[in-house]
Amino acid sequence: ARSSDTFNYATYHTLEEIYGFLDLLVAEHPQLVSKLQIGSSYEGRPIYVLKFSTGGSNRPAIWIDTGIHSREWVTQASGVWFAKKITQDYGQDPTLTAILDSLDIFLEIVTNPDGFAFTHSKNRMWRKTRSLTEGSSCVGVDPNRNWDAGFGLPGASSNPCSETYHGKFANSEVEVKSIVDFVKNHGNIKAFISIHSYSQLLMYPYGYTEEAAPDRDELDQVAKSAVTALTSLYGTKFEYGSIIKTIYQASGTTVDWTYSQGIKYSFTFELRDTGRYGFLLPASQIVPTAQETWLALRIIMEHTLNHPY
Amino acid sequence: KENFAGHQVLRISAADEAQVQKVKELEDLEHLQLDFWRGPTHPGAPIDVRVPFPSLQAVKIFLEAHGIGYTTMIEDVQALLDEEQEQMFALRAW
Repeated sequence: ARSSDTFNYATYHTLEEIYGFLDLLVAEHPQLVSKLQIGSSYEGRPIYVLKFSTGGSNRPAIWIDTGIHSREWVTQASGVWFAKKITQDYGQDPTLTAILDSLDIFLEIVTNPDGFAFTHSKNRMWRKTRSLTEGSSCVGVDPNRNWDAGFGLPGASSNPCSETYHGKFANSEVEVKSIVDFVKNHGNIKAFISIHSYSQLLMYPYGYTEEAAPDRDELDQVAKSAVTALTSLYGTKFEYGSIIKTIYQASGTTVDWTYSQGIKYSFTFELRDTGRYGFLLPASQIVPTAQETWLALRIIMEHTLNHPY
Repeated sequence: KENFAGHQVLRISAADEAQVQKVKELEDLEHLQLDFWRGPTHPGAPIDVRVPFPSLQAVKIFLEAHGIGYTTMIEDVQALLDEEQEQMFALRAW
């Protein structure tokens, strides 16, 4: 595409096309958008994060990531749409303008570049990273079981051939460790939102224990408001609640770790499939999915802005 | 490139906890090469599983033998993948 205006948001794109889009957006909005490389993947691909900032130094920030499970293509595609939306709405949408006048937004669109490239080249159904495990012919670790929060407890597999293999140790995956290091170095992230698909859920900690998170009531209230906003657009039904109560026990998950780091507003989305497509959601549903999800993200970001801690 | 011709995605409806456990038994049978898109959680929650063609008959017999309801959510995974690729290339050509 020659510009982010002619970029096609209603189709799926390759890693190269998405990385090209990042550069387009930075070039068009140098005062608002910058591209950071937070690391390199197992196979050596750069891991990029877009930073949206209107100034200040080490401002409180909101983190959003998509594509940690590579086959969940509607999430990376939605991340691209969110990036464009932020540049379009700053200065137009009073809520987003207020958010960005006080907070920074970090958006990592392709959180698992090796897996994503593999879904295009060899296996569309690939979910994990592409790291090799000594002593096993099976490849990859589930990057949403590799975090240092309940790591290795029930809710993940120790079998390298399993889709929920947690890896040899916490943060063994460089794609995870890169985010861990970024979050720790930044030290002022106030909301962390990790976006998956599919099954239409908005969840908060914990996943590895039945114990209620200390901020459970507030998180539940925010989730309820966010889901209400999401459903208002196209009627897409979402459930919300803690990970363990809403789906199942899952250990070593992203948001259990971010919550353990004191990032109160830690949420995981599972975006739509309203029909019967699962991970193969038709491209025609990318934009509606991104639009409805954006309404929920705005609620969470606005709450974060209005409830400093 | 991995080909998924003949693979189907079944949407399983486990009516009670016993049936959820039965489906979990399937999850442990590695030779069936099942890929759970939505894992077994609690009764009433849909369970979606991609079943390679060679395992289809065995899985369907197992489910029917235990009275576990299912529908075919995707008849042929490869057909959907082909559509997805065509759509991407058509737009890229455009």
